[in-house]
Amino acid sequence: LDGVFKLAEPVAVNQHHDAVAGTAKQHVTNDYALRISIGIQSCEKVISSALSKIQGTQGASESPSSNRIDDESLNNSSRVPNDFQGFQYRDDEYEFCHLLNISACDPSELKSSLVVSVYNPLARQVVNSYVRLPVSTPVWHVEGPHGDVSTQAIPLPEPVLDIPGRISAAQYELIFPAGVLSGLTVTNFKLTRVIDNEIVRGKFQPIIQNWEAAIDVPVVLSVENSRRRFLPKMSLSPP
Amino acid sequence: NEDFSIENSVGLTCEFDGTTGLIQKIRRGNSEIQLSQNFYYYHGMKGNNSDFDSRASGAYIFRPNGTSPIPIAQKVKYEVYKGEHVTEVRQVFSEWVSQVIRLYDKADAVEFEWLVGPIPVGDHIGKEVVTRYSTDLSTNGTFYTDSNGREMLRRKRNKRPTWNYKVYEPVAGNYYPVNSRMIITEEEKQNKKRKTLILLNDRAQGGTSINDGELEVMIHRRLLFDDAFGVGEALNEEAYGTGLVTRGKHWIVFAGDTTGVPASIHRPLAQEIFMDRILAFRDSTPADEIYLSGA
Repeated sequence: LDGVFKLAEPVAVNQHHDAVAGTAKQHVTNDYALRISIGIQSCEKVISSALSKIQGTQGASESPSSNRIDDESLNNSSRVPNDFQGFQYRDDEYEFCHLLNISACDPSELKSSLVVSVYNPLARQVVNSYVRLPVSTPVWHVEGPHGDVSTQAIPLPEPVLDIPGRISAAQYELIFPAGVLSGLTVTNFKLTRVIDNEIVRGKFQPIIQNWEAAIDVPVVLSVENSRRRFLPKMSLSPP
Repeated sequence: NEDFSIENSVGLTCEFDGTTGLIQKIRRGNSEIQLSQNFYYYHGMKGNNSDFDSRASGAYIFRPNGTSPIPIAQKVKYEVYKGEHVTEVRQVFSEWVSQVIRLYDKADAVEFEWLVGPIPVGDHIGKEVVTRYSTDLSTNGTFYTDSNGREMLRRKRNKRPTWNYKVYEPVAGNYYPVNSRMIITEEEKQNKKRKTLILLNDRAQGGTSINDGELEVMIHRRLLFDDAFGVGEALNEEAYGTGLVTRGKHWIVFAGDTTGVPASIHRPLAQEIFMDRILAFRDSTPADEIYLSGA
């Protein structure tokens, strides 16, 4: 609960109208984001422990003490339900990815074999959802609760600009159906990379391409122009 | 340059203009709707903040200079990838605006994932980027926006339900909060059937329907002057020395000829967007077979 509080508090602070509406100064906004980020990481440790507990994969007793929440404090705190009492669980067993929306995720890019646990937070089943993961090679064997799962790989587009976007080894996105996810449950998929040297990026061609269409971009809109740090002439209120 | 279409296994089809690369129609079973989508930007009002009616567009204020936004591109570079689970149309509008339109195999909604920024300000003008979904629905100035995902509020262009509204800002005065969804539907016909278009977003945004049959949502802003409401700096967020790049998604649901606005379609989808699945990753161990069953 202390781990969750590290997120609950900054989220509460972020109910302030400036945080909600984006009318805070930049450095305040950055600080809001930093505190929430620290809170998210703290919460992920709690989720990792809970997943280990749910899946019965709690770490062996020799798990390093730093990964183990101090049982003493845990058992004493009256806030913890009984079945959590007195067992050891690891809070570093699972990793989480915050940059899936820009196709960056170390575990799926760098590992050759991994388990992806999909948690459905809704209290009802979700059907027809898909898992999309950034990967560095396109061919994977995916096994789910009901056997093998078919996958599709799509090459990632080349970045249009040379602005540092994603820092990742991903060349493709791997897509597979998550099937029916019951409410409030974890569904596991085991992924194993298949090294197939015949498969090269060129194999994944678009079925239609009209890349010649010259995009008419008025010069003033070109990003080059905006590279110069433009410091607007504005009446700064006295300090 | 031929027109092309993408479809999935539950009867949802999107048609594209081969020359421009832009979407032009959505068909669901036997029902269809003309739908075009493009990105535009308003010039932010520079103002001088000396007196009330010359406010600058800034963190507190949305005040475009002019009522017609400028289209970013009339045609796009595009390529289409088709596969077993998803078909996607990738579009490049300009160096700083691109989008992927996705149709998953069993999906009810068309996914628009946009990537906008850094907004160029080499011309010393702040810009407010919007996306517009334009249809042939006769909506008579009416549209619906949600209030924190709970109820849908009916909006009427240039009107207010409780007072005689005088139009000072023809665009900004018609912008409303869109926390999770926005809906347009055609006026009821004799057979009570009507077409409805639903837009779901992945974060709270501002939206309006300036023209009949249209949904407009603001997705990014970069302004250069403080609007004198107290924050004391322009809304000009930067990263790596250039403007912020934003990425997000909209989902468009075309509810064919139905009676009333089908909450049964947008409510579950809005919940799944808001309470998205959480992915956790761990090393695979020999014991995995045991845990492959759900828990």
